Amino acid sequence: MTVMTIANQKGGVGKTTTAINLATAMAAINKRVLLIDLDPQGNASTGLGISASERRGGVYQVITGEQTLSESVVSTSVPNLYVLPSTQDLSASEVELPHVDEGLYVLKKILNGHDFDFVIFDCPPSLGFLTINALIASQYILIPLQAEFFALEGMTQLLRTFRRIHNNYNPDLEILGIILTMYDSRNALAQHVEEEVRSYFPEHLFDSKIPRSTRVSEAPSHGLPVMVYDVKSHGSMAYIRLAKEILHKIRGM
Amino acid sequence: MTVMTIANQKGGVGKTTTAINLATAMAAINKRVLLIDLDPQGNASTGLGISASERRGGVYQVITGEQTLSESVVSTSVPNLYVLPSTQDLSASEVELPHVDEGLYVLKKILNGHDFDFVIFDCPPSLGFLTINALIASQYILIPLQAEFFALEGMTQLLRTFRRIHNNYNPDLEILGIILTMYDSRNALAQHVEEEVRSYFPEHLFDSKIPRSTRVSEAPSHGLPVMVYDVKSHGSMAYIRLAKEILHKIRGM
Ligand SMILES: Nc1ncnc2c1ncn2[C@@H]1O[C@H](COP(=O)(O)OP(=O)(O)OP(=O)(O)O)[C@@H](O)[C@H]1O
Ligand SMILES: Nc1ncnc2c1ncn2[C@@H]1O[C@H](COP(=O)(O)OP(=O)(O)OP(=O)(O)O)[C@@H](O)[C@H]1O
Ligand SMILES: [Mg+2]
Ligand SMILES: [Mg+2]
Repeated sequence: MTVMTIANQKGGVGKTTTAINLATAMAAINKRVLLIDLDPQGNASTGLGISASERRGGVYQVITGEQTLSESVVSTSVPNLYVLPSTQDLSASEVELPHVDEGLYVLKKILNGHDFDFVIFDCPPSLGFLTINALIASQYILIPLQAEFFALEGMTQLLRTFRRIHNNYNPDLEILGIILTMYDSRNALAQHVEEEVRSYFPEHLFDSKIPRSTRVSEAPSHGLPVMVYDVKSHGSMAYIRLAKEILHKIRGM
Repeated sequence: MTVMTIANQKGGVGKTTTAINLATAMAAINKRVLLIDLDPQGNASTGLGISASERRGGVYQVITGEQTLSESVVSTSVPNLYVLPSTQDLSASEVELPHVDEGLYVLKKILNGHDFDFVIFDCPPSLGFLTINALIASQYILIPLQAEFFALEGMTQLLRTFRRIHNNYNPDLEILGIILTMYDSRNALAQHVEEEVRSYFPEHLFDSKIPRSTRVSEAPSHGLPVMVYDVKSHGSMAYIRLAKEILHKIRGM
């Protein structure tokens, strides 16, 4: 079972969009995939067509032991893709988890004994307890990075958090890579950010870049991944290329 | 003293950009303005040219009583505009504040006895303790809304939080308005979101819309508000129009 966390404390950089489409790409090549929505906003759940009323429970109910993972997981319109949805009470766990015994390992524990090929955590825009928990339960961190100035600024803090988790809690955790999102090649700032990232983290930057594309931002309003909503769109093709790069990299790691 | 909070738990919707440029517009008409950066990422501080090394202390030091507000506030390159910067230890307060006596009122208390014309809080992308604290200390909430599907989805939760604060902690708190950001009039989704917002919240939507503009996203890398970096740009002109609308609305409320 390959477990990865999609994280970046900077808001709106494409974490959820990357989680949904990467999960879809892996499911399309017959991997059994579980997407765990750790954001109380529940965008990953909605983006896959799971309305708030269809959620029989979610991450919070599983963390607190009210339900088992199997009871809460729902299937989606994409074959092989399952979601553990989020509910709004999940925001309570940022305050409660620090006081629970072994509070840092609750997500790792809920995965015990389950046999998905891939588990993908979508995180809220913070480095709080839920994101830390997901990193402790994962082998990889995937970092979506919007090609903008503020997004670049947050990288130092994010990588410091990665090192702290790797050194103190989870030595298996590795950086799967950095993926540039909403990339507009006509924009000088975007090119500048790409050069900066390539010079600081040459081994981590994926070759694939996800272009800014209105089809990508339209897809969630139909409850579909862009890969299903419009498979030939630039955004969809870029996510398919990224999935291939990731599989190639994981085999080699 | 007029105190306002710029909040939206959805990430990347233009909270910091709106905070910086609104603060600059008010300072430009000779109001003494204090911008308080409640985001541990510190984007508002950086976007006004205050590097991490120049920050003598920040919100966290003032909340914990290590420093006074006057000791921590720094001036900016914009006359009449002052910043209480953020530092990374601010993220600790999301876990500590709930256990402090009167923890919900710490921001209201630090403003006592100071005489700025305007105080503007920039919030992190969450409805945690810092954002709640800012709302309790404020007379107005200003909601930047990106014209996208996921951003619209979060409005229900945000307005529920507003009502809870208004009813239980701060009856003075009012909705100043909703401002559409990164608006691309050629994009059907943006027009659709605008129609939805106008039908649900007709009295709250500002007439001004902030267009998507690369000059806006370039400005922070120069440590300047777009209103200083390129005053004639579409983004800058839109923020000037918004400031006028806000002043007009505040006088009438
Ligand atoms: N390649 C793209 N082209 C155009 N729009 C995009 C693209 N990727 C994401 N978006 C849109 O940008 C917005 C932000 O993306 P998304 O919600 O995935 O980011 P996030 O990092 O998960 O945000 P948050 O920090 O709030 O969790 C969304 O409205 C999304 O539809
Ligand atoms: N009108 C605009 N046109 C183009 N880019 C913009 C505009 N407004 C903001 N941006 C850019 O979009 C990104 C998100 O904006 P900003 O950081 O202000 O949002 P935020 O809500 O404060 O994010 P967070 O949730 O991380 O605090 C930034 O890189 C910013 O420079
Ligand atoms: Mg998200
Ligand atoms: Mg911000």
